[in-house]
Amino acid sequence: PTEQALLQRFFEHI
Amino acid sequence: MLEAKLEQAALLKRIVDSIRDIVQDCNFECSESGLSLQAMDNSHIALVSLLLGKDGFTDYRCDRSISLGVNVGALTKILKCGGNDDVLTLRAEDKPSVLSVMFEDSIQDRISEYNLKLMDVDQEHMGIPDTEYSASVTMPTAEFQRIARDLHTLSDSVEIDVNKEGITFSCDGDIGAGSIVLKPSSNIDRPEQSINVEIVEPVTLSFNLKYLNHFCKASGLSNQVTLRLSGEAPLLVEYKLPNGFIRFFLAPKIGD
Repeated sequence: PTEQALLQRFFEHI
Repeated sequence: MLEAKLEQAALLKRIVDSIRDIVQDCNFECSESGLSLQAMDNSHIALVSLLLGKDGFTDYRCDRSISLGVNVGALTKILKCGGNDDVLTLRAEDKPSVLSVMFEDSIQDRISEYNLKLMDVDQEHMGIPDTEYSASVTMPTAEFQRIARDLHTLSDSVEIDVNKEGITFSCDGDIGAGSIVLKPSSNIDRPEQSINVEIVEPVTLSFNLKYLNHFCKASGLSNQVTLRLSGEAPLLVEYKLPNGFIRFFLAPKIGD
């Protein structure tokens, strides 16, 4: 779950 | 409408082969500038981003943007009906319910055409930020593929360490441990064999080898692959295509 959060946070951070 | 012709069906076959383990359903976005795709795997740990610019096609026409919702498994089945050396033409209407896939074998004068049923794929499209990576390593695709395969026989995860000396892949599994060190090298006669390391600061991260092995299915698309790593970002694994790229993003393993 933490890895999912990291990926989603990265791509939504724009 | 869309009409896109590729000189060799092998290109699309290889692209679809390289994503089918990661993505089940996705939207191929067709626009004036070419064909693109962005999709996450089901577990939301990896993301695929594909761009095939219009100049990568023999002929390309797309009057208005079209989204083609495709089941990747079904598309794979249809692409298997054509030969690698066949000329491939994709056609779709502006509001399509099917994608027409035509194969032309000029030697045997054989033309075959298949219609793939399209579907509504509900997918959020995310922007990919420009990122300053701590380290970038370009190496032969065959080497990366071999490392991912060999280490996966020992462990589910790999630690990748990049510093100015080179790149180290290491793993520690139930039956034992392994590591491979690659140092920067340039091969003038065979540039595709070169290993190039660019580094801003050393970086060490761990990744799931199952996904890296999935990404390596793209090895047939390019002689070289680039890995970009940063502590703050997912790993980027990039294969260059004629007038485009296929990029895989993978979140690092956290903990253990």
